[in-house]
Amino acid sequence: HGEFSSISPAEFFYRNRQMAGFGNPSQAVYSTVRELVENSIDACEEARRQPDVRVSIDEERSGIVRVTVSDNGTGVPYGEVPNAFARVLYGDKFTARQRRGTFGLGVTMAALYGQITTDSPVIVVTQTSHTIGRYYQLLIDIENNQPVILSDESHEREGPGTEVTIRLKGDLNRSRERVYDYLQLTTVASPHAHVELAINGSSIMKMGWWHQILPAPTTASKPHPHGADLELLRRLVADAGERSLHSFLVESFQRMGTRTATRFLKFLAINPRQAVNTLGRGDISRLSSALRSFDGLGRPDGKCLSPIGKNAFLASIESVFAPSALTYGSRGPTEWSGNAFIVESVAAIGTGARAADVPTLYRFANRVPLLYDSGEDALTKMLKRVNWVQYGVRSTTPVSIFLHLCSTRIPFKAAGKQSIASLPEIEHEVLSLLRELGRSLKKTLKRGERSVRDAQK
Amino acid sequence: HGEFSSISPAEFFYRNRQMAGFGNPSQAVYSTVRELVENSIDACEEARRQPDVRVSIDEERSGIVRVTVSDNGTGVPYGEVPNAFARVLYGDKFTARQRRGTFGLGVTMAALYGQITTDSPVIVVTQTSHTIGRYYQLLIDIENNQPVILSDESHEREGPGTEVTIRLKGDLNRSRERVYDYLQLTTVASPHAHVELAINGSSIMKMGWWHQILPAPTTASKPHPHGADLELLRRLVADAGERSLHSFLVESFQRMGTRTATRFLKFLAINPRQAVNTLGRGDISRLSSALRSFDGLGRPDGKCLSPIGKNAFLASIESVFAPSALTYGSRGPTEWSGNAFIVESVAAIGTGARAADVPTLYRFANRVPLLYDSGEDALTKMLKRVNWVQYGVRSTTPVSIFLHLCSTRIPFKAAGKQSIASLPEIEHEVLSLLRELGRSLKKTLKRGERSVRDAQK
Ligand SMILES: Nc1ncnc2c1ncn2[C@@H]1O[C@H](COP(=O)(O)OP(=O)(O)OP(=O)(O)O)[C@@H](O)[C@H]1O
Ligand SMILES: Nc1ncnc2c1ncn2[C@@H]1O[C@H](COP(=O)(O)OP(=O)(O)OP(=O)(O)O)[C@@H](O)[C@H]1O
Ligand SMILES: [Mg+2]
Ligand SMILES: [Mg+2]
Repeated sequence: HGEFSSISPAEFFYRNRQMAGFGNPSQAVYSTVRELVENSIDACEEARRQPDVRVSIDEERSGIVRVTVSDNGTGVPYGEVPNAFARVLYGDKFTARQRRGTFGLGVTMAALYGQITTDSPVIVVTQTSHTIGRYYQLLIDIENNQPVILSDESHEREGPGTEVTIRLKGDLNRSRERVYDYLQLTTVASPHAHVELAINGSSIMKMGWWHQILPAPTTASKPHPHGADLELLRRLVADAGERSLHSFLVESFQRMGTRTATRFLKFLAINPRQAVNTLGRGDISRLSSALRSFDGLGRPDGKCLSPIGKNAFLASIESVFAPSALTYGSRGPTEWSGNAFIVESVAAIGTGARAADVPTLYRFANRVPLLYDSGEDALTKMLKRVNWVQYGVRSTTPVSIFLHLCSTRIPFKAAGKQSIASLPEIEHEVLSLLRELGRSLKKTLKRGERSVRDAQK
Repeated sequence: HGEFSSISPAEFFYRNRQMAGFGNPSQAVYSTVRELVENSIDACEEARRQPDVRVSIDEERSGIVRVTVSDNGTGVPYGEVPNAFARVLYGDKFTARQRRGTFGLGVTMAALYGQITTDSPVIVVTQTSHTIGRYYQLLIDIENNQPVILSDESHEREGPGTEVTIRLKGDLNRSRERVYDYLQLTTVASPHAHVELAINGSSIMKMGWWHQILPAPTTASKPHPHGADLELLRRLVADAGERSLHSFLVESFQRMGTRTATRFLKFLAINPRQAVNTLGRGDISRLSSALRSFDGLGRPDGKCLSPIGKNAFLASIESVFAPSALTYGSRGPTEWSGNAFIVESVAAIGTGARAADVPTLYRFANRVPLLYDSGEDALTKMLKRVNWVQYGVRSTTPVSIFLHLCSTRIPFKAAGKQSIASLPEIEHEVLSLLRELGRSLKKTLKRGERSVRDAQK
């Protein structure tokens, strides 16, 4: 037998960085930009300010790229900067509400890739509303998954927000087009945000603020009964102490009112007044199965979600793509394994996309554009399952579908957050929504053909 | 700002279990079988015994499945069992030689999924050549990524080897066909192995031992210069003490002989006699870039690899598929980012596969069949890039391609180990090999058509 050992999560992602989007020098530039920009927009929404995010990419010499992203967000509390930026699986987005970030991994991955390819520390300048600015240079101790602080000093900054600089071995030429598309589509899914891109000192784009209203803030929801796997339930029970089972259910879960809880426990033949800490393992097991298969609960609480919404989504697509016709649809909130989600979509005609028998698909998850790995993605699969020809989509009509899935947890296929796993609840809603849009498109396309024929007479 | 915290790697994979192949009850059964079987075959090869692996799957009641896999491998040393089976990122396969396992994650993931869906501990009975048998029941403390030992007692067993039982919520009907295919193809890629499958007490298959010769054992290679990223180099330098730079290079890297090292350092204008621990960061940085772009090195050392080989691969495919014609090819060893790899392939005519313009592809990585997520896989992409029609492949000729990539590190796209990332070095070798096989096929197909025509006269 070999020698047994463990590896840190930083070591795991160092060895398998292609799983996190850092497998080649072109995708590495893209992934660096997207991880930083996502963090910036999350932070600006948290600060309740319209995001003003500036990206500069400089090719220092062939194959060495410097990426800097600055924002007007909350800033990062000083004590937290080293762990936030130089430790894997550390962050403040582990709660049950929709954010772009989710793993506590993204920016540390980008810093790690920069460090192992160019020996550069990640540079962070940040300021919160209670502090003056501070400047950090950080390396990652990969074997132990902890930060190494090279610099930590005060630094002037014009106001709250953060600026992050990463220097990496990257292929700018191969990645610049996709970076541009990502930033443009970022404003489409976050119409309240503004993004600038400069490459080698030249301004490439300044766009956004298509819609002035900030999305309503999200608040974490209580767990949904369908998410009550044994680990979740065990933790809730451990915190419940001597509380009665009935009040435990009502307090711990959403959609579990007093009468529903009474009915549920009667059906399970468990005494509702029994103290939770006296439940045996068998009871907890039965409780978990029963909660997970409990039908007839209301729709999940949507206050943890932040859909783009009809007005904002139509406004941003009109501003960016100038289509000749648009239609919006949305479904939910519903849930997959207890995770609340909404799917919303805009079908647009005449956006300059290539006309084909299948519409061009733009995918979004928690307002983040997904530009890689569409092949095995659940959204792509559902698009292909629709018989678009029957709705009048032909290779003469350039139709684009902008499809946004938002959830308290996005079931990504890999840590690079580019592709959505096939889960029946999500696929069902996406497919139904696409068909709704298809029917709506059909009317518009028929009207359009009629008016073209009328014009030709 | 929210509350900052870290999550354990077990917590990460609990929340994101679809990334590791445990996203739905059908794939969960498949993933449980494959994670256990891979471990068993790795262990039998380590023990230098022909693997005799027995899989039983029992549906206890609707939707609850019990999977047991037993082997005649090395067994697991007692002190290591709790961490090996109930701790994520822990194992003995982190060295630089080809194994099926690689992350120290697989079996713990299966145990975790079983635990959260059925409250069952993983059951392990194991015996090594120095010990009597021992029986364990383990749970995973997910928040802290550590084992919880429910039972640990001596237990009779007929000899060295291991038996693992996992009870999980699973969809047996949806998964059984793919489990069967996986086991059958496992014997194709490991012709020295024998596999049995029983479902609900009935024997479903007993097959293997198509080739009696065990593969030669693999031994870890020294790092290759092209793998000298800054983290690897920093660690090697840290261990090198006061050794001279010249001897450091010769000792630490494969393909770095005394004259090559001298020439390399002269070109870099660094004193070969300089003590390694006096190198500055700038020198180490330059050394890393120079090593990674150093051309003209020999092929990497192949003793860390275990290709199936022509005789064994042809024998297993003939035994399982009874094709009318077969041709074998292989390329390498070469390397991607310093990781040695070989690609080998058999093209078979008339295997019962559906005839089409593109051959049916069977993918293997480190002798493990890959049955999911073919869409974005590098091997699939290269198959589609070949113009098979020019080689005579038509929808009248059922052609199958069995394609095996083996490497000291497989660049999987996700922790579920089903799909290979697009890396240029690997794609280049795969595409070249497929075209070689195409040319070989063309001759065979022409001959076949001629003989059919002759027979018809
Ligand atoms: N620009 C920023 N402004 C404010 N806070 C930030 C910024 N960038 C990073 N952070 C903080 O650092 C933490 C770690 O960031 P990181 O990108 O690694 O993880 P995440 O965003 O939580 O999840 P994910 O891995 O999905 O991106 C965040 O949770 C956030 O608290
Ligand atoms: N049947 C077995 N016989 C002997 N050792 C085993 C067996 N199953 C597991 N092990 C030991 O337990 C360790 C952990 O197994 P696990 O499947 O989690 O990781 P791995 O096989 O190293 O990598 P991977 O995550 O890619 O499967 C292995 O490295 C091996 O040492
Ligand atoms: Mg992030
Ligand atoms: Mg394993």
